[in-house]
Amino acid sequence: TVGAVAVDANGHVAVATSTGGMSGKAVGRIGDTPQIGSGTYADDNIAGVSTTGHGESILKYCLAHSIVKLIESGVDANTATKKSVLGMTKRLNNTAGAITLSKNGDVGVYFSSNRMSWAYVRDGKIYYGIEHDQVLEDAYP
Amino acid sequence: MKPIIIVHGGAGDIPDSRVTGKLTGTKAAVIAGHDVLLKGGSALDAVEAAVVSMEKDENFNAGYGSVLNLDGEVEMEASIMDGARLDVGAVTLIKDFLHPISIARKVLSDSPHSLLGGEGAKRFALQKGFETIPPESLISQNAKDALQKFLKHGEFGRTEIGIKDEGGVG
Repeated sequence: TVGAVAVDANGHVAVATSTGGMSGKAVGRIGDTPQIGSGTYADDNIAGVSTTGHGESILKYCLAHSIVKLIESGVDANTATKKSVLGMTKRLNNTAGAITLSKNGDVGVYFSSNRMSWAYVRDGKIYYGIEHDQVLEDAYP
Repeated sequence: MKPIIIVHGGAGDIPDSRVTGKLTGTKAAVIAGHDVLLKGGSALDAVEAAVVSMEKDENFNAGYGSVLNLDGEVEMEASIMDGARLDVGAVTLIKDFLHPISIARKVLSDSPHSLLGGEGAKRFALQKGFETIPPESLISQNAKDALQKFLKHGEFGRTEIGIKDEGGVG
């Protein structure tokens, strides 16, 4: 699965997510990605989220929407992302990851899986990683 | 507002052999999206550009390089959401197109619906000018190997779900 969240100069939030699903899935299986609130959610008034991981669990937990609602309640983007991903994992015993931008551009990244690649650009630098607690940086080309 | 974009390239039990490709492709995607924002493009334009970049890249489970279903086919899905009006567009069970995210965006902009699937999604895409590609052109060797591994061992895809230390996942 791949995804992106952006906030533009006008303060508009948008999110996109795309996937092939899971290897060996049944023909006709639909996961979380196309289901709004599970794989993708965006609200200019709050935040945007794209998720990845165990699709059946993500959609049962409405993971993207759960992160957005936590931010609406006053939780910061990173804490909300971590709290919801861990909440899903604890409740359903499957793993996931998510990327989040609040309406103000605050970043959230968390995954309960072994790895998740991610990257964002801020102040002329690309920040990226794939391991837990790893933040690498390159100059923006 | 200072524009910003973040991308992900998928979570799971990514093997060491795929890490470099994932990192390179993830950085390329965020640059593609950020370049759109720098030129004054909208958030919708930026997230589509970033995802298109990864759908072309076999290092990711989307577009070319998507994992395979039990029939050995690529069957994809995508969604896009505009936070200004809570408008959404999504497609599912779609085959034979390289960029499902761009079809999803057309559902958002050119359709009264939110989610189109299967044959209807294909018909909509063709009506909107998208061209099909041979199904085998979406299949990577890594996806073939992952399906064989699943059929042999019953392990769900390493690109999607971790199989180590996951407490019974899969």
